[in-house]
Amino acid sequence: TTRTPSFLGLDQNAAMFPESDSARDVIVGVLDTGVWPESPSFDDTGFSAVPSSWRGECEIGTNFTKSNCNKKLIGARFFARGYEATLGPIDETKESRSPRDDDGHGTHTSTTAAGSVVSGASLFGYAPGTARGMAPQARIAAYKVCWIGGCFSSDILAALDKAIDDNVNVLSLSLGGGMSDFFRDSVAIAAFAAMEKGILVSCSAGNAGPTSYSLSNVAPWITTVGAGTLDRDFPAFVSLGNGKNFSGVSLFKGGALPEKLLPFVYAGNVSNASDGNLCMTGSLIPEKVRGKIVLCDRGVNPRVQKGSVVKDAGGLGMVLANTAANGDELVADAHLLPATTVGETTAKEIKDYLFSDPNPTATVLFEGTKVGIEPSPVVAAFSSRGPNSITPQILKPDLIAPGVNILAGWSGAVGPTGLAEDARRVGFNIISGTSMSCPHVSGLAALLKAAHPEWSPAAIRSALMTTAYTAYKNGKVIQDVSTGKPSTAFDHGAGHVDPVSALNPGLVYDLDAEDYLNFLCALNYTASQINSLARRNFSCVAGKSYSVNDLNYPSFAISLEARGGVVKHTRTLTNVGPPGTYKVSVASDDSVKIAVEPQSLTFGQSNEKKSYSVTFTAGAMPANANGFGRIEWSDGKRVVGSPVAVSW
Amino acid sequence: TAEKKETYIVHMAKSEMPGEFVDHTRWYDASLKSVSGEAEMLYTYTNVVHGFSTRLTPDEARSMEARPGILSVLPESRYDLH
Repeated sequence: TTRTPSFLGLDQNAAMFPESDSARDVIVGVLDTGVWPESPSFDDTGFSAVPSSWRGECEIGTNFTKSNCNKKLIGARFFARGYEATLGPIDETKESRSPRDDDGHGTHTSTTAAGSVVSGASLFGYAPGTARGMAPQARIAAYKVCWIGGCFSSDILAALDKAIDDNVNVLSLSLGGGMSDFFRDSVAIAAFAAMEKGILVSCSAGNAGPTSYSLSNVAPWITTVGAGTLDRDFPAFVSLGNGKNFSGVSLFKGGALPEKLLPFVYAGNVSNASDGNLCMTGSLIPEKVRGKIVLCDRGVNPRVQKGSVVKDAGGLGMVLANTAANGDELVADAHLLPATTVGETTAKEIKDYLFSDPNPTATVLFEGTKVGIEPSPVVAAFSSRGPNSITPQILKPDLIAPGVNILAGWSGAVGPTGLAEDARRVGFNIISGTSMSCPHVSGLAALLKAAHPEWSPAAIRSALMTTAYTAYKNGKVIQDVSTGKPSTAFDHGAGHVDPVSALNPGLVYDLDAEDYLNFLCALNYTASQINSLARRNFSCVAGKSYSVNDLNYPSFAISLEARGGVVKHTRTLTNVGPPGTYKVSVASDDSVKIAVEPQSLTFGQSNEKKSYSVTFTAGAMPANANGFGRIEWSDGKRVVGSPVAVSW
Repeated sequence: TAEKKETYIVHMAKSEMPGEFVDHTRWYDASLKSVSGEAEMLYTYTNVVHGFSTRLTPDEARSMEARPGILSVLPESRYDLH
């Protein structure tokens, strides 16, 4: 990626991160659409021999040989038996029956996590700079589990089974399914086994935001990652015949529009289809579109496909208008014709003109790349939101990371829009999603693993979460682009990842498999359900009081009846820094009172553990009301922060 | 529709493996063959699950679920990229 290493402070603090063999021995396994090994992001110049711990393979198949792996891309496997059993043999004219990535998504995510340094990267000149993954010295192993028809659980389980055998250290999964109990969810089941082996599993939170209760991958042994923006934009202005200009975004590169205002039409008025406003395939009337700029509403079909539909109908340009579902979030696309995306607010103003002027005209002006955009980050509208529908007592997402307009490596088999009619080929592409934020955290976890090889997956996640930030430098809380208002812990979890602070968190909330098994007892899982999930006979002790509130999680979620109540949580902090005394401070809105006991914890040596309790007291509130707060422990140098979310 | 095969993930309680089996994969295979003579395993899992995936009819899946040593027989689910 370009820009994110700087946005995250990695470039400015490079000396703090290990450059030793420990960094080169960390292996990030990515389950996705495979890999395009010719990407310069897999260049292995300067890499030492493959770590002796590595047990993986470079599997051969369609257009993929053992020589496609190297000392950077050390493994590549594919898993298709489940897919083929359901949908029939893979059509090798459409996708490679091998680890080769014909889609681009897998190359994008793997290079985001751990791609090598590539200078002069850009997409058509957009987002130029030196591209690199978050852990450029880590090794990559690609596990192809997603095909044109989807990603099937039997294949995902098989890939994770192999990845554990292969000895990966971090697993990155930018995919998700429906919401189901952990003992029915293949990703949750396999992630449990990985966690037991010391492998951190980072998963995308989902793109179903801003709807509440829309999260995927919410098991507490998974690190769940939401998405925020960078301080970078790709402005493309709409200039109207009434003299007004409106800002939008675009990654279009190609022939410019004529240097004059063009006739401007609303797609819904140049179509016979009831959903003509959406610019669905074949829905526009060429006679009414030819030579004009068309305004299409966002939704239903892919954004880039709308541009292709306008182009096929003879249109010269497109304005893509966000609706309420996306608000003012601007996601840039490499459209096939001159086009720009505008926010809902802007779209309303443009439509006012379009529907009131008898002869509306417009043009689109492309401004390239702008950096230093503020405020940033803001929570992406699409990023899935809490509360956690499976276990409301565990706050998810865990944190957010860059996931909007991210440049990273791409497949040579497909154009940047992914459309069949897009004949362009690019080395890097700019796309958005929690799929993009997840591998940022996977790569950062690899960095922490290199710096602290002895840390458990829970300790690494704790470091990432407790050092995440929730406010800008001016003190204002990170915004939610879907509302334009301050975001909450249900949007950003513990906050935006800050890897430099995460290197030295001071204290961590650690967890092991036994803790999670007790958590399952607290959920009243049967012995059979626990066995399905954790592959062992584990008996919850009859009469023992198990509480979800005792899971040593780095955040707090309190689920209350409408009448309110008092809830007590306990937590244990482990010292991973120098000796010191940490004092607690709490903040909360008026709806909840937070009391911590004791108020001070003194750690004399490394790995010393100290416990504390928190009592949350809340009054009656209407159902679905939420309250928020924060608990921070500080020794004056480090701040170990935990978000608090209360829901009635 | 009762005859239409679908993919299932079969979770086994390894601790309940009968003594006559030395290799758990043989036990998995015998369990599968007891409900479907023609079904084959797609994958045998070692680390993430004690069990395997296979294609069964709904009736076969129900029969499998009732067998000793079976924890669950879960229909395959589809995941999507984010």
